[in-house]
Amino acid sequence: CCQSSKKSGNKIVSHLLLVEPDKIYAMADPTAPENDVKVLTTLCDLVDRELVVIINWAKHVPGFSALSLGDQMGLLQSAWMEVLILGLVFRSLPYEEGLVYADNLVLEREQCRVVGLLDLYCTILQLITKYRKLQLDKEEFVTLKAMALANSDSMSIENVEAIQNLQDLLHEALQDYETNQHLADPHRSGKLLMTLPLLRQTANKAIQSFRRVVTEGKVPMHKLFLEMLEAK
Amino acid sequence: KEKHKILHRLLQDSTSPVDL
Repeated sequence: CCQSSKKSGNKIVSHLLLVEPDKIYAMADPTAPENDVKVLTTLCDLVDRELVVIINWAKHVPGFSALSLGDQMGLLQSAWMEVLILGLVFRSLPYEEGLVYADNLVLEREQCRVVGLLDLYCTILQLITKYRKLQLDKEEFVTLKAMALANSDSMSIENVEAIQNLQDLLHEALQDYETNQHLADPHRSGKLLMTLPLLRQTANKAIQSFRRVVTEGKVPMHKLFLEMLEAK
Repeated sequence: KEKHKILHRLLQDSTSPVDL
């Protein structure tokens, strides 16, 4: 992390690198039969635990904890799936094919089809292709993730100015980083920001997919995951 | 807030403000 901090040269970006959460792993039930329900159960359990990680991570995004509790909730309720998808996409970048939900839970096209998540897989793959072409680095990933949180367009914001300040702070950090680290491409920050609509579209599709899983009722869902799916 | 009680509780748990 120290090398990365020195490299980024921007205080906010360095801070975001430092507060990047540790990896979490899938915990499949070894006694469960190998089928689509087992895969989805393992995935939903992983997402539930990742949600706790995301909520704790958000507290360390500069300026977030200074917001009112209501605004913190509003941002997270709107952005959690975008944050989660961006992490999934970043982990999957080095892989030829497959979505790296965790190092021990990589879902390839066929598995996604079997569990009813093929449509979502294709959309996420489009996002992965985009970031792979851009050669998204870790500094950009952490900054975009914080921007997704701050730019969540929650309908229930009390202090619009505070959110705007947070967005401006992160935007400045990205521009500063790009100016210093990617001199050769003056349009790079724009290119990165232009990926955010696809990220939102993908997150909305993911929410729909997991709501379908809830409706089907075959997979046990944890309370926090259900709460966040209802809130979105 | 009552409807979203787990999120509410997690956010209130040892909040670590970051002042940069």
